[in-house]
Amino acid sequence: RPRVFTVSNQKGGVGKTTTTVNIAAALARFGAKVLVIDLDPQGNASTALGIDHHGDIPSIYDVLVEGKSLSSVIQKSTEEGELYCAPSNLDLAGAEIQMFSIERREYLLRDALERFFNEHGNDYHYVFIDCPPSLGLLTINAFSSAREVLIPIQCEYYALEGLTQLLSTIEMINQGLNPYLQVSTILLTMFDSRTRLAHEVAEDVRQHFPQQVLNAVIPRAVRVSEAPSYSQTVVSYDTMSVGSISYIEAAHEIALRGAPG
Amino acid sequence: RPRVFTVSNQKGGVGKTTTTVNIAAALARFGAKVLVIDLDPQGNASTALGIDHHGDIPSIYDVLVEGKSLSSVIQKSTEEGELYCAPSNLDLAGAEIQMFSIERREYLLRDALERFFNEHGNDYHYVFIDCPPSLGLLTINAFSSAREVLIPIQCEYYALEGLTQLLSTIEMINQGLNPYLQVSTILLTMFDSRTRLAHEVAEDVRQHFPQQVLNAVIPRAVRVSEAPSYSQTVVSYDTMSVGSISYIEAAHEIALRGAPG
Ligand SMILES: Nc1ncnc2c1ncn2[C@@H]1O[C@H](COP(=O)(O)OP(=O)(O)OP(=O)(O)O)[C@@H](O)[C@H]1O
Ligand SMILES: Nc1ncnc2c1ncn2[C@@H]1O[C@H](COP(=O)(O)OP(=O)(O)OP(=O)(O)O)[C@@H](O)[C@H]1O
Ligand SMILES: [Mg+2]
Ligand SMILES: [Mg+2]
Repeated sequence: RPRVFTVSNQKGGVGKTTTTVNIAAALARFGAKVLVIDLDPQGNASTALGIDHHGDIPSIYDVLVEGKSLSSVIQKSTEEGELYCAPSNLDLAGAEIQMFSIERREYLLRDALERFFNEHGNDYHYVFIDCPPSLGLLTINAFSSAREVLIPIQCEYYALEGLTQLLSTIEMINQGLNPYLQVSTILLTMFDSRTRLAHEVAEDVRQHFPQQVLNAVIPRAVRVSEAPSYSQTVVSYDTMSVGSISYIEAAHEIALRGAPG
Repeated sequence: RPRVFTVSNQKGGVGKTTTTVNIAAALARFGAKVLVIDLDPQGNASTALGIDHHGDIPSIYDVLVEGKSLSSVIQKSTEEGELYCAPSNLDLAGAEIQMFSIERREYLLRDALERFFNEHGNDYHYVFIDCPPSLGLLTINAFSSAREVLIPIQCEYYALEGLTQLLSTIEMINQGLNPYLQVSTILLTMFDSRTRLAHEVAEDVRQHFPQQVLNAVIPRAVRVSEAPSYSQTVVSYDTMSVGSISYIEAAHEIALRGAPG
């Protein structure tokens, strides 16, 4: 059974997409077979993985709203290794309203994943679901499909404000839709070691979540933000850069820790 | 009639909240009377304006879902000058689903604002509505209430990807719910002059939106991100810092330009 992560945080711009694509790319370079599901209507993860999502391509929208199979929309990434992506496109922006009136609306992604693993997918090692910055029906679908939550936390003050809300939503899902769901991994991102604020936030997070926080910390590094403009992850764009190395270390830690008990 | 702006961009973390509170604080220091409406369930704008929003305080949720009056939830900010805020609180996270079944659901904020201006508010000069990073019913309510859209654009690659979607949503609103709505102002944020990427994005935006882009550009500056941890805007936290001065300049430009014809 593959490890299924949802990468979520309703605070915007904290590094959800950047973390999803770079952890996935690093694991694929280690030899794992990895699937990224892009649940964000902006399609940033699809872009970073080299998949053009602006036209009328088959996308995760077709899976959720029209019941198409996951295998019919999956494309291979241009990145190295066995890295695949179920892309999003602009149709997804209107999906939540349409999903509202579909039966089993919270389980649409879970059902599609179950079908996929039963038919094709039993050789995947990891699945990462990149979420939009909200706690709507798309993110709920991700929460009901995964067993693990990876929360990227930007080392900034506002990043802590939304955390309680995120954790109570996850707790609610755990009580209802998906008793397997737990926060297994927390990753500190955009850490600027020159600022006192970053050290304070990091210290605070380590105290509250000693088990889940990874030792690897992602520094703020311009090569990381340049990579998507070349339709690449930073792991392939500049492998020996500090941003890439820290994502490789984080991926290594996730692999070594293994799935929670 | 006050100028009503909605500050929106569905891309997360681009500086919507930071722009809302600092432009509002600067205008209040010029002597204007300003109202900030916090439509983001995370309540970051309320925090920056010194308003505790974690408890069971009257909030914009009561206005939208329970029909309370706007004047019953407005509090004066701890910032200098005539700066007021209609705070959000955690209840707002579930508001979109509840608003769905209320009549005139797209106009709930507009109706509340009309009532407020008719009874109390005719001496306000500006209203700024801080939006969450999505294009759901809360942002739609902001779009139907305002005449002007202020779009903060982070000088990063992903920031350009979501712009088309945002502009087509605004165009749709202009054709339907609110024919007065227009993108009057674009502000470049988190500009890091050391990176080629920032210059490229800024150049791109200036070419596409020569009329709307302000001359003032907000640099990435740590004092800006420290201010909310003291429940302040950067304009009051460190008035002579480069981040504060650039927001003061931007506010000055918005005031001088005046409302679009
Ligand atoms: N370590 C880093 N160093 C520098 N820039 C970074 C880093 N991580 C992410 N970025 C940049 O910061 C911005 C926000 O990151 P990203 O888009 O991954 O966040 P997100 O949480 O997915 O945003 P959204 O909430 O919109 O989905 C992007 O422009 C990205 O390129
Ligand atoms: N000019 C700047 N320099 C440095 N940091 C900044 C600047 N502007 C904003 N920030 C920081 O960047 C982060 C994102 O900004 P902000 O929260 O205002 O964006 P937002 O668009 O409102 O996010 P969301 O999409 O979650 O509502 C915050 O931690 C903020 O303090
Ligand atoms: Mg993202
Ligand atoms: Mg905000």
